[in-house]
Amino acid sequence: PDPCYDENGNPRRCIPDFVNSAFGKDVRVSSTCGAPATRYCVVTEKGEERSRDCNICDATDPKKSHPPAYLTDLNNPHNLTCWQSDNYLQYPQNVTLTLSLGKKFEVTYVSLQFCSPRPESMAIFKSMDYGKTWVPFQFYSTQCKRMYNKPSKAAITKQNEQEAICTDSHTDMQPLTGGLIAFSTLDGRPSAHDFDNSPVLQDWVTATDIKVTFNRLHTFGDENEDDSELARDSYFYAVSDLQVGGRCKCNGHASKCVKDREGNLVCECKHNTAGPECDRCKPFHYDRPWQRATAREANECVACHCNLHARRCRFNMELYKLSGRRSGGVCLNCRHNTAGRHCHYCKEGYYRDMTKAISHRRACKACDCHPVGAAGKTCNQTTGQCPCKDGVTGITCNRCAKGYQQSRSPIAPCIKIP
Amino acid sequence: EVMPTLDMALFDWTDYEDMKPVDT
Repeated sequence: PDPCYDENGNPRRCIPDFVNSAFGKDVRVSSTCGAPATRYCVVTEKGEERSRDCNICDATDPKKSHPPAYLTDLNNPHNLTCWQSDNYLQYPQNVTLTLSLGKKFEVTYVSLQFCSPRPESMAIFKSMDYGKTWVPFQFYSTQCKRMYNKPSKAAITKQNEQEAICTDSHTDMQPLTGGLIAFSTLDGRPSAHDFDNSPVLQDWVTATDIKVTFNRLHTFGDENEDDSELARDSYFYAVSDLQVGGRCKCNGHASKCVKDREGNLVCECKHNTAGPECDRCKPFHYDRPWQRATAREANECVACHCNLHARRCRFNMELYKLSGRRSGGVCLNCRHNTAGRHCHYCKEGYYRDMTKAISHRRACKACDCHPVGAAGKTCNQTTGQCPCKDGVTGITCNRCAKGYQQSRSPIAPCIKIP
Repeated sequence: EVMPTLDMALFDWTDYEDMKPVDT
């Protein structure tokens, strides 16, 4: 059964499955260790004792490389694979991870599992226009004001629900490996419980791309001491898993996203909707304005009522309001000699053949008013009676009435018999 | 009694050329 329709065939809201939209996707990174091969050291602590275990990162050796593909591959806790940056890239130098989701998603969370200690300062950004512009999602720092000019843990109210905040949680250096940073896009936002009716939050969670910027490393403060080279080789960013949890954005009008002919990910739109996010009504379905589906109402797009005489129509808000928000479609280019908003009557010069339904292609017959006997070309739209000159009779005004005879004058074709 | 249909050939179009149907 199609989740977009109930057992009686009535439309209902449907949404794609919740997925980790980062899984298997390429991540663009600004720095990866191993080109050329370099030493890096992993710090471990046993009680008060700190030791360093050094290895080589070599991009040419699969066993010693840490490519960005490891960010979004299968995250096996028994065999963690880590992407790793070059050593000691400190502020003002950043390290960025950029992930293109391929289309709009409604993102619920962004999480990173670290192989290195978590950064001292980092930010998560989103783009809604495929990377043209970026909007901050969340900042993490032990020094929010200094790094990002943001207060630490600012309150989120209804007035600033679409604003990134900065927090110092998740920024501890411990654990030295395996630490997690997880940003929940709706957590703590007042309208989250009424998401259906909050365009602000619907917009807030929408993203086509995610960017993570690592701004500052956590250090033990030994990077400027005598053995600083060893210390500096111990500081880098390494991540085993980048997840972006969410749903392909289809506005409640599709239950899955598929690849189109060009290979782009698009919603498989139902409810007479169209567009990559089912964000408009499909052609000829403009009888009411497009709306996102809600739990209560599918808000499907409705075909215009044109009695099979038009292929195009447009939406008119004034008519829609006047109809009590029921119907606003106006048919365009009515064919088969019909006219009117719904092609529901015959155009001038034609009359309705009542033996046929209005949807019949021959429902309107030509008046065929006599060029001499009729006073005009327009007949009665119901009966087909043409307006006859004095003394003329017949539906098309093609005969002289009783007591009249044909004259030679086209102006007065029938004259009274003397 | 059904009267005959108007016979276009009987009309004198001399002063009414603009009214004359093409096929008459």
